[in-house]
Amino acid sequence: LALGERDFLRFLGLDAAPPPRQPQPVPRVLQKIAREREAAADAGLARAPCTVAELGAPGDALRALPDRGFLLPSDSCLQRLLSFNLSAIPDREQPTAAELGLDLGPSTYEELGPALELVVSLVPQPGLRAGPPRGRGRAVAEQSVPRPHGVLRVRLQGALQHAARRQWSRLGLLLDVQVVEDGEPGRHRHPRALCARLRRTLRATLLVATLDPARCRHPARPRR
Amino acid sequence: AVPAAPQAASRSLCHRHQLFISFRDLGWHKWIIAPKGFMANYCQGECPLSVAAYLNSSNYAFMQALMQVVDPTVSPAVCVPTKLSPISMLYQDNGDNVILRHYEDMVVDECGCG
Repeated sequence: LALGERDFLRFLGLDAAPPPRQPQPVPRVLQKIAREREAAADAGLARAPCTVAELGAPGDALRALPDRGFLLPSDSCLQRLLSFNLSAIPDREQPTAAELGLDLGPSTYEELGPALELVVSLVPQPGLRAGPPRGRGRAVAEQSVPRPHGVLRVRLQGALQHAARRQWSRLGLLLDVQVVEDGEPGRHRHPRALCARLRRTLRATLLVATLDPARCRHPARPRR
Repeated sequence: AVPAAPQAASRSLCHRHQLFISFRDLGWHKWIIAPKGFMANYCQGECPLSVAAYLNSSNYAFMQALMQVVDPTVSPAVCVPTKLSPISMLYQDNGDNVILRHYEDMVVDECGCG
């Protein structure tokens, strides 16, 4: 069986065995999806082949790419350059859907509100050592969050396709978070505790669904 | 004429055998996060003419078994999976990314002559 290890790794889509480093934490969203799939399989429920139902897209794999970006000095509540390594996706796999997950942390009675406004903009070809991006690029998502807690999900299919067309090795996104006091847009203040907590604890993960045409020759059409 | 159905299932006839693949035993648990292993199973057994018509078989399996009786140089019908189910595997790649991949047709649910 030891001889079969290389073949098995290739079958998994890996060139070599991952080095014995610290095991990576599994994002909760992937844990949940894996558990649901296992339960469905145990119950004998059939799945549509070559479909990532969780993102409503064709595909056979779902990747959680960790954010390798950094906080930016800003007058906002929080501004962060989010950077995702797209080179982790082999050339033979086609990205079909992307969802940004922003973990805003737990909810407590003391920390209910104020509301937040989030803007995610595309940063052309970000480099980790290139410093903060010059100006904000095209906004790809804008969202009001009346009660900031838990994981906020933002669909980013357009941004991913844009990056894929230009063969970028990284997807760079500028996340700008503003506080909306009393629910009135435009009256931005800086409640220090909430912003400090967000700056300390905010975690971002990019979920990417991909399709390997060699494995999925006739993917099911996504449901409208 | 259709051969008579076998009276009792013989151990040597084509059927599904249980096989659990433990990733820990293989040392693959270092990158495969879940599941810990899976019930892969496999098909093994003979497909003689007398059972080729009954064991979840294709019509061609029966024809092949018939041809083998007439001409022993023809290879016999073989015991193959006739129903497979998928599994999803959660694993880590070389770049610290966690991947959930769906693999169709990984678990043998039923066997038959083909």
